[in-house]
Parts: sequence; structure tokens; C-alpha cells
Amino acid sequence: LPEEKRHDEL
Amino acid sequence: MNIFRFLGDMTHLISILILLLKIYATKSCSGISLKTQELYALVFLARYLDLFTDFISVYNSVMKVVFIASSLAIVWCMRRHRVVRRSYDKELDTFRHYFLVAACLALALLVQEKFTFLEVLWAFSIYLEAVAILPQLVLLQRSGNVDNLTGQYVFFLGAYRAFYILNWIYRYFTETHFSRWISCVSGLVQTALYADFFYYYFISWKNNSKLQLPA
Repeated sequence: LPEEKRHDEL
Repeated sequence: MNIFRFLGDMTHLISILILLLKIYATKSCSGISLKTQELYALVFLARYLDLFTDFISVYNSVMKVVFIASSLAIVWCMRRHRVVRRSYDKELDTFRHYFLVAACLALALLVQEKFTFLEVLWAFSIYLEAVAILPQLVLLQRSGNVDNLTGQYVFFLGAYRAFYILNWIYRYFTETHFSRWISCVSGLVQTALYADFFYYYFISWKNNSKLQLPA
């Protein structure tokens, strides 16, 4: 997973 | 974003709107745990610090601001509003929530994906969210009778968790590198805490009667 997309949930 | 994630976010939003509606329309917060609301405010503040560092989407950013603002507004109303605060069931809301905060912080220091400030806070917020409903469930259990809006508030919060689990299952099968065991394990624990409540909610719905929890 790309670094900036790891926390893509709320 | 898949449909389960979207429905999860929407039921989460609806639960908060129901709570705001209850407080605004009845000028009362009886049956609502201030401790749970304070924990949620802390959860959102800790997790959404990434508003300043990472950008995912406009949708994500707007929702983060809404969650932070609404949780702070609810805490403010329950503590400071001249009329609302009088209806707070202080003597029933005695859960030692500081222990939850301390335990979750300790766990986040031990178990996280990276030992950085934001990652520790992120893990802390995930762990704390999983158990933040406990003071609310204890308060409902103690008061026995649950008014309609409070019951629906907890129901929608539980629905939000259930949709997130469906979302993870969906992502697990559709994405190549989907592994987020911290979220998933905590999410399962959180949803399990609602099982008992859901059972009685379903019974009262089936019998078309008022929601009552056993003493």
C-alpha cells in the first residue's frame, strides 16, 4: 500500500 | 470506496445527528453517557491529526472535521449548556473511563505499525474507539428504560461498526495488499460489545415494545 494511503478510512 | 464503507460512514453520521437532534429537540441528555462522548471526542482528535499531514480526499477531510466538531459540540452541551446539563445522569455515569484511556495508550505504545508520534496516536484512537461505548452501555443497563432516540443512537452506532466489517471483508477480497489487522481486530471487539444490545433491540422491535435492558 502506498505510504499516504494507509489510513484511508475514517 | 465501496458501498459498505459508505453505508458505514452514513450510519455513523446518522447516529451523531440523532444524538444532536435529541439534545436540541428535548433540551435533555438523559440516558447519554458524557464519558462515552468525551472518549469519542478524544478518539477523533487523536486520529484526525493527520488532517494537517495527509490528504486522502475532500470527502475524508470534510467528514473528519464534521466528526471532530460534532463530538466537541456534544461534550460542550452536556457540560456547559444551562438547560441540557441539568438532565445529565451523573450518578449513573460512573464508569472509570480514565482507566480505558490509560490502558489504550499503553497498548498503543506497545502495539502499533510504526513507533512515530502520529502512528502511536492513530493506534491509540483505534483501541479507544473499540471500548468507548462501554460507559454508554453501562449507563443504559443501569437506567433500564431506554428512550427511543437514545436506543436509535446506539443502534446506528452499532450498524456503523457492522458495515465497516463488511467493508473490510470486501476489501480483503478485492484489493491485493489489504492487511490492516489493528483496525480489523479492534473493530471486531468493538462490534462484539454491541451484540447484547442488538439482541434486546431486536426483541423490542419484534414485539413492537419499548426497549428495555435487563438489570
